Amino acid sequence: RAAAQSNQYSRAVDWLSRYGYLPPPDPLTSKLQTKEGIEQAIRVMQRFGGIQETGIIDSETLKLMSTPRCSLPDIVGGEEMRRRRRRKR
Amino acid sequence: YALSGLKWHKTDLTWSVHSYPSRSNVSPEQVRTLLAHALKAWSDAAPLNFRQLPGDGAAGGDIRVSFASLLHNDGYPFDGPGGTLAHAFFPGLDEVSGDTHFDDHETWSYRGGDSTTDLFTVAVHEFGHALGLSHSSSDPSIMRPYYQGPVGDVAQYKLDLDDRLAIQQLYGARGDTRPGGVNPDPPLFPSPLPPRPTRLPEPSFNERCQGGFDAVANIRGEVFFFRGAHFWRTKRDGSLVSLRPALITNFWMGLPTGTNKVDAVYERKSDSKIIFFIGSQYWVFSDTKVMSGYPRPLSDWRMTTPSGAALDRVDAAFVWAHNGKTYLFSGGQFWRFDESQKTGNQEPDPGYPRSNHLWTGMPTHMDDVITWGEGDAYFFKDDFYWVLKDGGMNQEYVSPKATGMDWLRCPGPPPTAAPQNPGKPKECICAL
Repeated sequence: RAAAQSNQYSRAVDWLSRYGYLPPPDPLTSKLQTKEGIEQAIRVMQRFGGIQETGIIDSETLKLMSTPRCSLPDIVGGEEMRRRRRRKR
Repeated sequence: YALSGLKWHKTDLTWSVHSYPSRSNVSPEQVRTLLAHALKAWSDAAPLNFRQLPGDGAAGGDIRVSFASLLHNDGYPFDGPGGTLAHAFFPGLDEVSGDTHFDDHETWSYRGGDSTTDLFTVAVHEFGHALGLSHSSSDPSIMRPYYQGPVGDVAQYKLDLDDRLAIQQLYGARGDTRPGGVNPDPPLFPSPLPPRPTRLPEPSFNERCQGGFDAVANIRGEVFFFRGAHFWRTKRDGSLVSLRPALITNFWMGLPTGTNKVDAVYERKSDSKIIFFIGSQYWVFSDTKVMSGYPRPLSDWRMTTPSGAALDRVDAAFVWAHNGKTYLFSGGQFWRFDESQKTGNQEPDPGYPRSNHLWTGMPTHMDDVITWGEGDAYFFKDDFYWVLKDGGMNQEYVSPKATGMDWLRCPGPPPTAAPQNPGKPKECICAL
């Protein structure tokens, strides 16, 4: 069970990166995905998909992640937008 | 709705079909009809005119449709049945702009059963991208990213309000006196900052291929390879974040300046904190910053040998996904910890230490160990790694594999002798 969870978590992070919810690893800044960042990304994905925002990889989230879909990312340019907003503040 | 920031600066657009589905019962004529109706859904709402170019294959045009599978030379491979269904490129001057690709591994249909994918529905969505729309979170909207089944009769289909507003923002409404929409040029994304010069680390480009890592760790789904003062990092898909290594102390903030070797690293399961072992001390990181109160002495872990001697280093550390327990290795022995509850002073499980020989087939003095893939344990030593399948400590024979080639994008090893099987030294190894 623990192995399945570990694999599930890893796949979910991969999915979130692929569809723009997590910034891709950047060779210049080399940021590490944070636990909070991943939780926040899951929330955004859940909000975007219209399911309950829990911040955890629950069964509804897994179901949505395995739903056939378009390959384009849902969030485009998200990281740059976030940087700008932070700078403005 | 969301706009991509790109649009066609003309309203007369051409399209062509370059290939047809090979695994479906939809005929080429039906495909062309469905695609024409899908484009009409958009031209009913905005002053766009679509004209199909004659002659399949050789025809160009603004929107080029094809059915392709797996790698198809656009950098965005398909993934077989299910998963991703299709994609399209936003408008622009690039050669691929407007190209619309459907995964040929899907069973395409028109208003078919649950085991098929409705071509008309997906085509309306993808043409939305080819015209400049991004994914929408609105419900209802054809631009939602997930496939939700057929939208119904092609002759009756009308775009939902969210989609009409989106396309009209770009191209105006059909019958409008002001062509070009409310804002003829949609707002563009902010320009990226000019790049800052980055001081490149010293090791040579190919040093990652030399093996013999001080520590290897699976942290948040990525694998980190530490050697000397630097580390390399690979993503889950096997690609390297950078071919060049990063300086450990530039990334993991709080380690002593001049740190030029770490012994072992692992991510704690209970709270995702990251533990570094260097000599007789350990550090706990919250993400990339060290927590206050560290370093602490290794004696916190209460790992003593049968002779009562205290340890002065940890060789390897990992959490075995098989049982969620933490394992620390030192001097040919290992200790097991249950960290599911406590995060303060550790106490090994009773009955430890035990000999590393119990991990049959694995190197007894490994560089490090990680859990990866389907919960298997990966032992790293010098230029090689061994995979211990989920849960089994007594595997008959485990062949070593080349770390550089499989993990770090290195060329294959020269045809030299492979290492001895650490578990059965008399057995020949023909793996390489």
